[in-house]
Amino acid sequence: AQDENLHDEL
Amino acid sequence: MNIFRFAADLLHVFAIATLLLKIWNTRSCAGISGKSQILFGLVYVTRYLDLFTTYVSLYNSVMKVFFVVTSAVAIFLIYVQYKKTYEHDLDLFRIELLLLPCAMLSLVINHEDIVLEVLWTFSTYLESVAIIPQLFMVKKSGGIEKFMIRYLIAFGSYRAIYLINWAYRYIMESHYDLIAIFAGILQTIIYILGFFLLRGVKVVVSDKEEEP
Repeated sequence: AQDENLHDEL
Repeated sequence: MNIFRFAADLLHVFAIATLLLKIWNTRSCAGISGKSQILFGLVYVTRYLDLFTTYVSLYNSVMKVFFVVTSAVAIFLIYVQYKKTYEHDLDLFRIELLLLPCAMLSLVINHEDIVLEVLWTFSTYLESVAIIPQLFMVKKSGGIEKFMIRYLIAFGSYRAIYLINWAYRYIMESHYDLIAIFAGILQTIIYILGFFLLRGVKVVVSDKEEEP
C-alpha cells in the first residue's frame, strides 16, 4: 500500500 | 536503506561537489546557470523543512543539511563572490515558467492539504524540472566544459537510480509514493532529452581547468 506522507528518502 | 538508494545519494553528492570544486578551483562560475542553482536551493529548502518536525535517521539529517548548505554556498559563490564571472547574458530561461506550474500542480495533486506536505510536493515537482535553465544555458552558449558533462551525468543518474530503488522497495516492502515516482520519471526523461538537445554542442576546455 501507499504509505502516505512517509518521506524517508532524500 | 538499500544499495540503490545509497549509490544514488552518493552520485547526488558527487554532482554538487563537482560544481562547487569547479567554481572554487577556477574562481569562476562561467557556464553555470545561477537560475538552476536558485531552483535547487528552493527544492532543498521546501523539502527539508521536515528537519524540524520529523527525524528519520542521522544519515538523512546530515544529508539534508549538506544539500541545503551546499546549495546556499553555490548561490553565494555565483551571485556574490564570483558575480563578475557569472554569465547572466546566457542564463535567460524564465524560471517563473517552471515555478508557477509546479506551485499550481502541488496545490492540486498532493498527498494531503497541509502546508508541509504541499511544500514537499512542490519541491518534488520542481526538482524534476530545475535543470532546464542549465540545459538552455549550455545550448545557448554552444559550448560545454567537461565538469558540466560530469555534473549532468551524475545528477541525471542519481534520479534514474532512485527509480530502481523505488521498484526494489515496491517489491520488497510494498512501499511506493506515486508523486515521487511520477516526478522521478519526468526528471529522468528531461535529462535524457537534455543529452539529445546538447548533442553537437562543442566540448570546450577552460583556461584554468587543466590543473592536476
